[in-house]
Amino acid sequence: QQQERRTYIVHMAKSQMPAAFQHHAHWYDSSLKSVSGSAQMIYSYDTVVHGFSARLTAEEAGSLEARHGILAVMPELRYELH
Amino acid sequence: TTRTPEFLGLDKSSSLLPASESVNEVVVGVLDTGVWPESKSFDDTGLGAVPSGWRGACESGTNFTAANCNRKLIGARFFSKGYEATMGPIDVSKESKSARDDDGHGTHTASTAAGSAVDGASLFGYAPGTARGMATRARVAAYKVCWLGGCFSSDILAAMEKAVVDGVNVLSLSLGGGSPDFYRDSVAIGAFAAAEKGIFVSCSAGNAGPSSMSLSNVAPWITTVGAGTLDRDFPAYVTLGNGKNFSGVSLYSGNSKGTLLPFVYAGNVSNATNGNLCMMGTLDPAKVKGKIVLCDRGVNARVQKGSVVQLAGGAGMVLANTAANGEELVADAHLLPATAVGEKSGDAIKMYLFSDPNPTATILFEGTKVGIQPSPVVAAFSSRGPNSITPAVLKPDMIAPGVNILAGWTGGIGPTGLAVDDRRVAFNIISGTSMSCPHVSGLAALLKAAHPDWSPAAIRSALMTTAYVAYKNGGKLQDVATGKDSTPFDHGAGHVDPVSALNPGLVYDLTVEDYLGFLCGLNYTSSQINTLARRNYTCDPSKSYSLYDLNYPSFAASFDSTSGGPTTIKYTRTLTNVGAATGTYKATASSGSAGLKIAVVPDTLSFSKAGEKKSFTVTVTGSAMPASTNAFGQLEWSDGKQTVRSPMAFSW
Repeated sequence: QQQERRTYIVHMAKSQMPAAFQHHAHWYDSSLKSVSGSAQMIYSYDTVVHGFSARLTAEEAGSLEARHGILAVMPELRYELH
Repeated sequence: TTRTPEFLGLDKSSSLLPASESVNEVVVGVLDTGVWPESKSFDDTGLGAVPSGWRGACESGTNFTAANCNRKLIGARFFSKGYEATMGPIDVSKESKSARDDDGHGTHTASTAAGSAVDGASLFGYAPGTARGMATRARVAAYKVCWLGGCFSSDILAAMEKAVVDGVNVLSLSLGGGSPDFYRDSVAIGAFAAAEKGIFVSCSAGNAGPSSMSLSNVAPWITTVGAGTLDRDFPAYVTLGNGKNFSGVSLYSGNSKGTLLPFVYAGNVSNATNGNLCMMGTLDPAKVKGKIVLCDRGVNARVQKGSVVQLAGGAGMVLANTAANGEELVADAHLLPATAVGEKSGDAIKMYLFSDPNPTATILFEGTKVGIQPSPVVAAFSSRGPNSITPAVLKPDMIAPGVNILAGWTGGIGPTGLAVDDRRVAFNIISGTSMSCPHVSGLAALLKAAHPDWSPAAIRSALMTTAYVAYKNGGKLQDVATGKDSTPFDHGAGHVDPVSALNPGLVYDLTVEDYLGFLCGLNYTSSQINTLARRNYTCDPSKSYSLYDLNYPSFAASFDSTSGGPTTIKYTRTLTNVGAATGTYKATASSGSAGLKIAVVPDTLSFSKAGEKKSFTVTVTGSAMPASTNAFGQLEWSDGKQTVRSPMAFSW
């Protein structure tokens, strides 16, 4: 289960983006790569959320959550039509 | 939709409604199953150029190109990356990897909100008339986020992000199921950003009623919509061999011979323990062939029960409600002669079935009847308060038509949605808070056109404070689940009245700062606020944040039943004058319970110019009451011409 990948939405504190990054997308990408060499970003968000969604293992999600500038790493939820 | 424009008074009030040029500028974004662009509801005849500020697009994909858009359907995007990441690649032989609606739900909701007028609409002759959206001149942008396997939050967030950037003015989401924490709920997060940018977001309240505390989408920056009935019905009677008649409803399209046929109870013609439910493969064809079968409602889809009876050789079906549904009747376009009856009728019919050695029945279809009273009544399925997350915010905000609503449909599947249903229809009749939500979205578009400077909160306030809670004869709004008066936990501020909402006189306005203060009142951490609101925001430790001071157009609270004594809550509210330049409004607070005392200070507010704001406090004292007690009241501000009404709801 620890190695099973699922989708997480990663919320970032944009104000904490290191100066070395010129664009938030680079910072998001770097943050993802820092915990996983193989995880793919699904979406990068910048208007209603600062962050991205990606397929991660629980271990990778935990590692990401502990990094500077990460506000929350939340498992994806499924919604239903009413 | 047919009938709802008349039911809402939109047909008689053309002089009060905003000019078509201003509605032309409003874009309603619908997050759903996509859109069937060939539907006549998206005909762009008579519409002017696309609004100049529109930045949306029509994305190409399976059976969909930019050519499918026009001056009515001005945007069509799809978001499947999150869905595919979890479910695997979309099988385009089963669903379109594009904004094309294979399901029907998205076409129905989009056309309800802002569909063009289509003459001669009906479903097999049922609910005939001119079908139109609430804001016929508004533009539609479809954002497909729901697929065969569900609607995923990563896609929903991506769609809301695009919709905000594209420039929608109203967002309509007829879906739910997120987290109870706003900062974990993608719809609440996306809606916060949308509201911040002046976009009105309406969401369905959910279909988990009549259980209490069953609401979805309860964030205070979302307008939460429950469902009520229209004054329209589709009667189909069951006549038994003993001569007794029972009324039901049906949208069956064929004729009935009117001859009595053998009648059986599904539970008695099945070897399965749940045979009474008419689940797939549970009926014995030898015992069903040529007979009418009574199936109990529940577990599987209503229309599937009819299909199961048909596949077993049955000649007809009576679908009986159980206690879970009571007397609520939802009409379906069954594949065989069938009618749905309430629990009481179902029980009486079963008594006949169990007592007569040779029971017989026939079903007679009466078509469409309008003028049914009382109406509206709160639908049993409509989710109910109290708001379990933030009891200080009353939800749902209001109800709107959501039962047996005719609107546009996909050409991809039949009206039942069953694979065996090869019928194709331009319009379908379905029910749910999914259907009530886009009514309010379209009405919000009208208000936005009439008052471009109003905030989303002001638009909601106008809709809520002018909603009605009594019938023209003075009787109180009813709840079909109980057969009794409905309460603010069922109907919120009441049933929407768009013509009155155009000119409410006063509004309770809200800004992003107010919502941030509300989050402080919830004791959210800075990190949680940043997650939800995308900013560094620190609650002032020296400040006392009260949830009761959120300038909401309703009043609610949960009292402690174990306190042993009365509890007092003080609310602060501010009204903004959006009516005549001058006016004096007097407050009248009333309570339906001896356990509630309500005081308003000051009880008179005088406005001397447009846009002026005046504050007041409401002090509510609740006596000690047993747990699960509810009490209700209302506050009205009136200048003799206009009345601004707020519901009050308290639970112990």
